[in-house]
Amino acid sequence: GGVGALSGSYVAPKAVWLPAMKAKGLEISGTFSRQAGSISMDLSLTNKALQVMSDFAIQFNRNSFGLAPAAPLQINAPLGPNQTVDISLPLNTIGSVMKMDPLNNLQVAVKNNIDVFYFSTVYPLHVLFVDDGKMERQMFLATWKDIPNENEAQFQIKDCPLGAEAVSSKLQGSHVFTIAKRNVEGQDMLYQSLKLTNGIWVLAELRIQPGNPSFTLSLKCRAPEVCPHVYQAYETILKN
Amino acid sequence: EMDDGLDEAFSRLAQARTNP
Repeated sequence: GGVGALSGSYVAPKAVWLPAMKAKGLEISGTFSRQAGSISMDLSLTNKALQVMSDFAIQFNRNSFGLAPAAPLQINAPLGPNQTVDISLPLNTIGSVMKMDPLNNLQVAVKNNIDVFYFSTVYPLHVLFVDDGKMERQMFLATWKDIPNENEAQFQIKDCPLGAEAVSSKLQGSHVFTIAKRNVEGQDMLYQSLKLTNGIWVLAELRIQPGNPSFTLSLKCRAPEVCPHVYQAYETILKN
Repeated sequence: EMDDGLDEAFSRLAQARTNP
């Protein structure tokens, strides 16, 4: 992990997605990143079998946001026993769309010369936050008013010892943009927007009270099923 | 912050959200 520090967008450490015992000795760990506007699946493939592995390929099942490999999985030399290769697979979002449960679930098939293996993982929604997600202020006010309060989702972000300025700049590094900030009765109210790769806008109000490490995040979106995942992204960005 | 005439609108929103 930690690669994201260069571009600002947080990258989680790699996790094991496919254990060797389930894939005839092939172990895959990975994470997702977004750098300079491009999404990548960063993979480590380890050969824990006694034979050489070759002829690798990867395929995704249809998924909620059309994530797909933008290039073939390129592993130039056969992978010998106990060898690991690190690959960054570029992704695009122009693949086939099918709503998954959970929304950010991704089913992956990997083949090599031995067999075909399947696993599923979930991606953090912030890799889908585009860099032109700063909503025009008039549009924000109109949209906020237009989406009924019943469709507002509210979450608590606990144990976050940051002030409003630090919160704004940390979130902006991951393409969550602060449009306005107000101080009412001592508490900071941040109005923020972000846009997903498929054009869905999310509007946010983040309430920060001085001396209280627990924030209130209110989200409004015309596709409310994304809200819990956006909240999860806020947690991830703010706490790393 | 930009002076686009909307500063006041955001103030009203924040106020209304704090004291509904």
